[in-house]
Amino acid sequence: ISQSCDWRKAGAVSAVKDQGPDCRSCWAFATVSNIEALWNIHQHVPRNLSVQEVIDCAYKKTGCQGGFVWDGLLAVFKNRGLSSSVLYPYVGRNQPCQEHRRKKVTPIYGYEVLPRDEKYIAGIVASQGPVTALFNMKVLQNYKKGILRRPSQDCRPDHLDHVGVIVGFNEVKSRRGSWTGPYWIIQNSWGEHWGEQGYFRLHRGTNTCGIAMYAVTATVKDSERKKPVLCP
Amino acid sequence: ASEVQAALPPNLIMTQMVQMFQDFMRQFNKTYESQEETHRRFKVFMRNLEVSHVLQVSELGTAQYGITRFSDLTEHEFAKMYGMSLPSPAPPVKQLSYPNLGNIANKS
Repeated sequence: ISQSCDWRKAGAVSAVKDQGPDCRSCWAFATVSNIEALWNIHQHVPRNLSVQEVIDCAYKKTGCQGGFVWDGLLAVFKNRGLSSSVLYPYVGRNQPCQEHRRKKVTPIYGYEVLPRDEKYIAGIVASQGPVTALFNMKVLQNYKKGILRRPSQDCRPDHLDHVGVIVGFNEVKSRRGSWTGPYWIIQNSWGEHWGEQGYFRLHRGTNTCGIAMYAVTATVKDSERKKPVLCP
Repeated sequence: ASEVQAALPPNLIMTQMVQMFQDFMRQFNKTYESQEETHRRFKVFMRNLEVSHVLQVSELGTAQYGITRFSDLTEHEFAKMYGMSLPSPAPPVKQLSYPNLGNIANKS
């Protein structure tokens, strides 16, 4: 496993989006961001895919109450693809699945739930691409920047209520020796003005806020003509 | 207010907090329906300053806490608006890919 990886530097990660205050659709944003990044890395095709399609079609009019990435990926898998965000735009509310808008532009080969092992997850991020992860979001209400590391009683790993996309990892070593440690780089769906331009960093290796509990990723086939992009 | 102030960083006085709340409203384009609502949000804002202070002194990494666009929301409101109130997830199928679709469908 490499010591660091940041898929943003390869241009593989799509722009940070804002789910808004009326729809608890983080799971759908993470599902789409995961597929978009994997299509960039393995198929060399940039896509802007429909979050609303995932919300509408994975569940019957309850997607804005929350959901799971594996259900989103299963819906994409069963439909053999996902439409573009232009054809099927985000409205941020529950509505029936709009079959006439579904255009199957990005099929996925399957999905995988990763073992609860942060070294393994880092290996998958470095070799395959960004992965989604459920975590406890409690301390993010007041987070501004930096690497989060909380004791488990502050950020219970068994109460998972938000989903983000792990787009990379690295390690920080302070010259003064005040703090050293590995961390995850995680894309959130609260807009680019939140946190560190829409991202936050979380301590890696101690299951902080339950980040290793349910890491899930789509699997996308490599393009037959080109090799996948390497993580910078 | 005096109870909240006791838990805040000692150098913060009420006039400063009012100024901070006004700056917060301006920065995040916040408007409230009534004076009562503004007052209630100010109290929540002060409470969140206190929470940020507590988080800051107990932080084990390098994270910094403070005023965010969610600073006028109670913990409960924030969880309700942005968190998923789902029961703990059942362990999902570990892997799904085209050759296994039939088996997975049967299992689920």
